[in-house]
Amino acid sequence: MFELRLEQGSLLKKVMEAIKDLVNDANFDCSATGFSMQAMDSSHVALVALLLRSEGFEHYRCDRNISMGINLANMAKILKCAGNDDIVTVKADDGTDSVTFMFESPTQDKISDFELKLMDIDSEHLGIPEAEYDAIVRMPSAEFARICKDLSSIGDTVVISVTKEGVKFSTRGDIGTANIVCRQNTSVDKPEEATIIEMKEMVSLTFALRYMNSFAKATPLASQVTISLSSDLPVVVEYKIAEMGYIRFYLAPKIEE
Amino acid sequence: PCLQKKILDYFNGD
Repeated sequence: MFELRLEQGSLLKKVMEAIKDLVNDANFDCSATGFSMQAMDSSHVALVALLLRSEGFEHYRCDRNISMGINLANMAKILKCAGNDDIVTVKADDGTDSVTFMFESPTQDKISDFELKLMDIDSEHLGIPEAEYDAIVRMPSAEFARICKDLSSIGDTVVISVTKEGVKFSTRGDIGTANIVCRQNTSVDKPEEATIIEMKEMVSLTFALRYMNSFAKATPLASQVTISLSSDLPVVVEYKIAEMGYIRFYLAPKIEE
Repeated sequence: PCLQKKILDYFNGD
């Protein structure tokens, strides 16, 4: 039997909103460690990895490891029915082909349950090697979302360059070009407004803005985003989820032919 | 002209 209870149910709603447009179907793996998911988008250009550690839930029981194949659009439909303040319980019995979502209002005066059919999904689990990155940028997630949105009105791709001057986001399109430079800024009153750049090597990589805008849907989950870049690796765009875990988006770069 | 790399060019199946 598998059962988890999360008082802050809005968190699961935000997770689904962040990934439902990127991935169609995914296997959610439930183990003693926690609730996790790894899936690629249909073009195999981006990969999303989610981890919600068991300690982060108010209640977590997993008698044996199970993998639940779920259509994310359908799961998002169900989670949309939960109130923002609702307590969410997810439950699956061994050997059944469905998972139950229960929503309780904070005052316990409304209790709903939804049963979602599980699917058989043949998905490949990729090994993501530990890597040292040439540059790691931490910045306000809302600022990153704004930059990706603004640049996508000019061009289709973004060049992210990290130098000792800061991090530069550039694009070009039919109407012209755009460059946005963010400098390191640690002298802010609130740590969530800081921009911190750790650079070992200068790095410059090109990515499709369409995917960056999709990743930015995770902005409500975290006030800061971490962008890790290396010249020979996919970029990692990470949003930490409270004290529970993370959602990481990996995106393969575009390279000169 | 840019070539879009794939995730599978970097990460392998377990």
